[in-house]
Amino acid sequence: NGDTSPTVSMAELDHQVQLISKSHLETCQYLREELQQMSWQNFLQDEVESYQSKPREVMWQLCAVKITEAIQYVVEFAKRIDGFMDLCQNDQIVLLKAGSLEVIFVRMCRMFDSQNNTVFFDGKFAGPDVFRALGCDDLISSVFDFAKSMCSLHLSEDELALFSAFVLLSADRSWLQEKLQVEKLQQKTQLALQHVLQKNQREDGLLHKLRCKVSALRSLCSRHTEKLSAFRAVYPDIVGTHFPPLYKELFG
Amino acid sequence: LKEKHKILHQLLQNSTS
Repeated sequence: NGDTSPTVSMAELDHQVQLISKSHLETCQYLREELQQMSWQNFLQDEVESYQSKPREVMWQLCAVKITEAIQYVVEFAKRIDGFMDLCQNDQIVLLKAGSLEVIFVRMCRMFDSQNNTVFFDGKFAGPDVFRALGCDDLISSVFDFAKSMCSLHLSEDELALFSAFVLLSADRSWLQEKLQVEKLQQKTQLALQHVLQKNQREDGLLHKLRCKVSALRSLCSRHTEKLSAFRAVYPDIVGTHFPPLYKELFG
Repeated sequence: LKEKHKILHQLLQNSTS
């Protein structure tokens, strides 16, 4: 009937928060404690130089593999979100194709060390210089800036889980067939996010700050697509034969 | 879309472990 404003009780919201937090923790690839234990492991200068001296296509392939691994966890997260698997298959694919990399960027703040400006990559914490061989310093720098800015919000795991689900369930993606269903799910998730922010006694403007992150995420993802197109124009065979098939499906 | 995203579709079909 066109009404997308669900009436949800506090108990339902609590339940929703619990479910999404559980799904997030089950699929987040690394637990905070694990990352904490590895936080002292930074790449040594000769290791940094070894990444920098890799051929461009080898470094691109390595990053494509790492992104693809992370995407598989995001797919599992999506599957465990209440209502996601009730959407039509077209819309499940549309949401993941558009949103999986965005969720990876959101999740990245868990693996980011703001003090050292490093991120967990390939077994240790890496600064932006590790990625120099990719030939996309501007994009890498923006990704690090985004992670730093997300970290500064100090989101708890349940807040991060709800925000990730909110991003994934964006109802304004192109090619959705049952937009209304997605809108309902996203609104329910936003209510749960508001609920958890209030419950955790977070500052009033935090939801607004998170909403602003959505446009930053879209910009990062479109710039990733541009960089991939530029790379593929030079190395079409590398992408065709050496990149993970799932990565090509989503970004090709 | 399903035809162009066979791996993603397969991952979605696999039961949650």
